[in-house]
Amino acid sequence: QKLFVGDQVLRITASSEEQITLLKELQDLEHLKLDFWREPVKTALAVDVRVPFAGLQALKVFLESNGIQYRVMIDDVQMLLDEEKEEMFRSHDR
Amino acid sequence: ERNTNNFDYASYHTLEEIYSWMDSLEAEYPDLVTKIQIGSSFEGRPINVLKFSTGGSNRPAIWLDSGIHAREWITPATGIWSAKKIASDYGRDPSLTAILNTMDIFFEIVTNPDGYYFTHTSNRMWRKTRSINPGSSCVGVDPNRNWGAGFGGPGTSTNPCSETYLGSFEHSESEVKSIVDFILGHGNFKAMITIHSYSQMLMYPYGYTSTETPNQQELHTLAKSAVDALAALHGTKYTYGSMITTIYPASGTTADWGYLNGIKYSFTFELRDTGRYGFLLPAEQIIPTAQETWLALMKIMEHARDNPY
Repeated sequence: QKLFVGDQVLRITASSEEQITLLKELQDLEHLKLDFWREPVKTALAVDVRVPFAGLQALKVFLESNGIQYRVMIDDVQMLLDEEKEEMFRSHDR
Repeated sequence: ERNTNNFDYASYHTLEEIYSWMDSLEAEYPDLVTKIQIGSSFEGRPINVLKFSTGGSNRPAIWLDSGIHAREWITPATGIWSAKKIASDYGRDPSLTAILNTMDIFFEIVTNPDGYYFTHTSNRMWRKTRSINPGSSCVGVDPNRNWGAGFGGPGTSTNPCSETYLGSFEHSESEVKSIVDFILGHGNFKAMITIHSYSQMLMYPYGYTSTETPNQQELHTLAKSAVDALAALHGTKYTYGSMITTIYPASGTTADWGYLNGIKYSFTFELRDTGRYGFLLPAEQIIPTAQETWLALMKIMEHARDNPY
């Protein structure tokens, strides 16, 4: 079973077309294994991306060095999935 | 959960539970509901559709589907609640009754059964189908990039490892081909609504080109009335418009295929994004999401009923 321990989901807010372009370029960096839930399109739309733990530091440094705003939307994906699983078990019991 | 009245609509369910629930719904409403198998998934699971019909032959029809992107669990959850609503409101709600007295409704609640099963057993974040890609170790195709509508155009990836991999040819995925064959074989669909999440949007064609459809104005007005109806319940704000102007260029999508094949009222929903996390919607939001979505669905279905073409 695949685990997502330490993976985070970032909500990124680009403030210019240049930043959108930078974010689009990130999609080509396969080694980071980024999973875009909402892709970079335009400044009015937030970008959500799941970042494997191993790539977190690199991505955050990239965003901060380019002045791109972000916040951590999910602190640990695995914890959330575990909660979801427990919720399902409770539902089964009920 | 032996019948659909005891079913817990406020929680997420496995594929097996959903398929069992379909059987229960069919058994409880034998004069209205029929389960049809329109094909099999890559891994051999049945692709089931609920047909709601009050009789007649090859009546004009409405197509609804949910769950084409496996991990978007809120969409089949909304589908289950909505299907029960269709069955239980027939004969009670005058508007829905009028729809079903002239049209049939077909509802595919789990459009990507292999992917959905995989999200329950191996990878909760899985989005694609589970087909094998020759020459690649990466599995699956994005079934919302695999339709014959601008196939291979902008917003798709030719990399099998990408989440938006379009597949080796159009309708390569049995999950897509089964719907294509069924709808074309039927030949009288008037509306096609595909339910995704999570961005709070209602979109109409096109996604693969910035050219406007000949029905742009009508579709835009209808989308507005649908999102207004939706917002009236819990205040959930949707944006709306053509796919390419509202979200992004996307080729090979369900809604574009429907429109290009003569289904004028072709829409894509992106359900709510107001959960704690934006993506994994807490179970307590299932019913509110379904309730508000239902109001928008009704607007589109009523419009299809009242504007035959």
